[in-house]
Amino acid sequence: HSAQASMKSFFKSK
Amino acid sequence: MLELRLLQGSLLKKVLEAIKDLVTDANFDCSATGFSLQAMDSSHVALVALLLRAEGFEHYRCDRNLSMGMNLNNMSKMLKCAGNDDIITIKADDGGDTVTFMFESPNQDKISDFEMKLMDIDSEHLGIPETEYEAIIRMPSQEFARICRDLSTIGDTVVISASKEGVKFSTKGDIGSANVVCRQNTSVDKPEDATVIEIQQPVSLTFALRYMNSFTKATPLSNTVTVSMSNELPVVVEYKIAEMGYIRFYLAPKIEE
Repeated sequence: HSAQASMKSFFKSK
Repeated sequence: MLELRLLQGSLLKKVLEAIKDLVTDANFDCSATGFSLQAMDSSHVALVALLLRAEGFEHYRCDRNLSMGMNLNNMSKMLKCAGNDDIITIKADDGGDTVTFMFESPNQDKISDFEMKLMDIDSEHLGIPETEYEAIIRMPSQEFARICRDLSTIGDTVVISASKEGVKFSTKGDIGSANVVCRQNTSVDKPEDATVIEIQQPVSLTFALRYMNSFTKATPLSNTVTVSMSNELPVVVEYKIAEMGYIRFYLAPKIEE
């Protein structure tokens, strides 16, 4: 089964 | 004081149609560089980045950096009142709580202004590094939209696999499965009809079709779309906005649990 990754797990807050 | 005059007002109308279903509220940032926006959808799965460069405006005055929080649905309602051939001017005062959209008909016989209330939006800005992508696919934007629409009638997710042989879009659902393969094709009459695939190494990623379909609302902005992928990174779906900038959609992949 696949889960949806979040954008925040790839790019850091500025 | 901010005053931005855009001769091709229809571009701004199309930009709003492209993003208003993905993002509800967003801050538009205005600086010497241009008019820009970065916003995530409410579930933080997708991100949209817009840039309209200052040089693309007929008149561009931005005395100091300004961030204007707007409800995109309301902004879209106002821009829909502009004719497709109208010139659109965006005006705001420093520290004001409204923005004015002025519409001029091409022969100047009708001038309208619509004032919209601004809002305070606590938005998170993500730093997106410049990346060398492992696979870059450029194809006609209408073809990409067609594939996303067709596959979403069969399944909820799409596996995009890019290799030297081509790019394969696959889905599975209750009624069956589907694969669409696009091969590189540069022997076309018009360059915008070409499919160009640049591969450093094969990439295969899974995405929710719902978001991909939402991104294709930007199709009227450009004849071509560029899909850039690297393993284990969000995909970038980019529509260039002629002589002005771009709209880029980032989508986080689905990952195996």
